[in-house]
Amino acid sequence: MNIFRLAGDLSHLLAIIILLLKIWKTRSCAGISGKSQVLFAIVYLTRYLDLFTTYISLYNSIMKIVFIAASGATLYLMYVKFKATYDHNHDSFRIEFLLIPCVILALIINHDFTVMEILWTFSIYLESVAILPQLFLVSKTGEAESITSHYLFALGSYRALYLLNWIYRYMAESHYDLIAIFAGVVQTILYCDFFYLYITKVLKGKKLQLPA
Amino acid sequence: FGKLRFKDEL
Repeated sequence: MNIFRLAGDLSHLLAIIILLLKIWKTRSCAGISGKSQVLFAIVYLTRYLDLFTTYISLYNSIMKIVFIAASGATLYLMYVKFKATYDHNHDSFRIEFLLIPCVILALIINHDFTVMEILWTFSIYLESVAILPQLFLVSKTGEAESITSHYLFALGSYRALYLLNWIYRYMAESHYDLIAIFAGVVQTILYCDFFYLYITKVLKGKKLQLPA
Repeated sequence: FGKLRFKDEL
């Protein structure tokens, strides 16, 4: 565990907590893409199946369980408890356009042709693009609440910090994972435009509003 | 693509 990895995990955890608190406190999931949240739930469920097969550490197991539980809670709040506030009309991204290519890519490019390994690979590819419905929703409405922006910033920072972690691990352990690196780079690039707006607008106290 | 993944990562 190095500092980049720990900071990445904490940033990921912070993002999930911010999202849950936002929905809970405002009693509303307006501005949040349910489709991105469904994709994240699929990501956690397919990646963390190894909870049942491999024990790594207490930290590892607890974080996995927290991510799965928080993801389930978010879906419950969005699709059951505060369903009336869910922005159906703007959340119109077709997720099959992400799911199908990720399944195909995971079947072709993977470390090992086994069920667990293909599901892990699929989850890595899917995670890299899972935020697209959310970014699509923001671009459709043309704005995002500050709290939603903080959520997106924390979530985007997490994979960027993992990239630093992988550079560190390559230097310290001469070990690297091309699938994770490739997907992590794609994932981070997708946030770049948002990072720019976050730093130039949200941090200066302005609302994140896209130019018309 | 060999078996190079970090199984300890989240």
